Amino acid sequence: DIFQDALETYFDSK
Amino acid sequence: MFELRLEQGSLLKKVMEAIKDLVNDANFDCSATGFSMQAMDSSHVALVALLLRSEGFEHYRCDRNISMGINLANMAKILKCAGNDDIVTVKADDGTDSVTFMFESPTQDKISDFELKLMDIDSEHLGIPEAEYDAIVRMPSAEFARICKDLSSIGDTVVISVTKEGVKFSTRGDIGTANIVCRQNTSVDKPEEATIIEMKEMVSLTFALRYMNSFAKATPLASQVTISLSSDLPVVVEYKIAEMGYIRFYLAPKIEE
Repeated sequence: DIFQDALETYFDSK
Repeated sequence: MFELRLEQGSLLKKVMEAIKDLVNDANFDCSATGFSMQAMDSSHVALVALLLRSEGFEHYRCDRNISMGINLANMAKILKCAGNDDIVTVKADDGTDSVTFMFESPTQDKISDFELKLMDIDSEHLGIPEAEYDAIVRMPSAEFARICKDLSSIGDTVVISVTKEGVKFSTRGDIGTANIVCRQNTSVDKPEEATIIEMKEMVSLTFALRYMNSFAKATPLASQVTISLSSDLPVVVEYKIAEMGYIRFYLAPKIEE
C-alpha cells in the first residue's frame, strides 16, 4: 500500500 | 519425525480461515516448543504470528526441528474436509516432501487422510521485540469485528484513538464520517463481554480497514481481542487460542501525508 510503511521499517530481519 | 494430534480439530480449521486470505505461502516451524508460523502479507505491511504450544495438543512429538513450507489456500482446502468434531492428526516424516493430515470422526467410524505436498519457501523472518505499549484495549472480539465491518462501509481507513474517555474508532469517506466510542466496561456479568482499557499515554493511529477486516476473521477463535497501540509501532491485534497459544496480527500504521 502506498500509504503504509513496510514492517521492516519497525522490525529487524532475523 | 513430527506428529501432532488435536481432539478439537475445528480449532485448526478456524486458524486457517483466519490467515488464508492474508498470506499465500508460509513456513510452519515445528519444534519442542510447539507449532508456529510467522508470515507477512505480500505488501509487507501486515504480519501474522501463530503459536500453538506443544502442551496444548493431546499428542505432540517432534524429534528434530523442521520447517514445512505450505500453501495456505491448499491447506485450508484440506482442513475444510475435516468435520467440526473430528480429531486431527498432522504427521511428517523426516526427509519427505509432504505432510499428512488425518481426520477421525468422534465415533471412529470415518477416517480420512490427505497428503499435501510441501514447498520450498524463501520467507523472511522478523525479530519482534517485546514492547511496552502506550495503550492496550481488551474488548469482545465480535464487537471489534462489527465495528470494522460497519466502518468499512463508510471509509477505507480507521483512526483508533485511546483517551481517558475510551477507545474511539473513526472513519471518513465520500458519504460522510463515522465515530464509534467504546468505554471501559468491567461491570458485565460475563468476563468475555468486558471492555478494559489500559492507557499510559493517549494514542491515535490510522490503519487500513481492509487489513482490520481480514484480522477479524480470527473472531471465532476467541471471545476477546487485545489491541496494543503505540505511536511509533505497528498495532498488535491478538486473539488467544484457548490454553494453547495465540494468533497475533501486526499492522504498520498509515504514514502522515
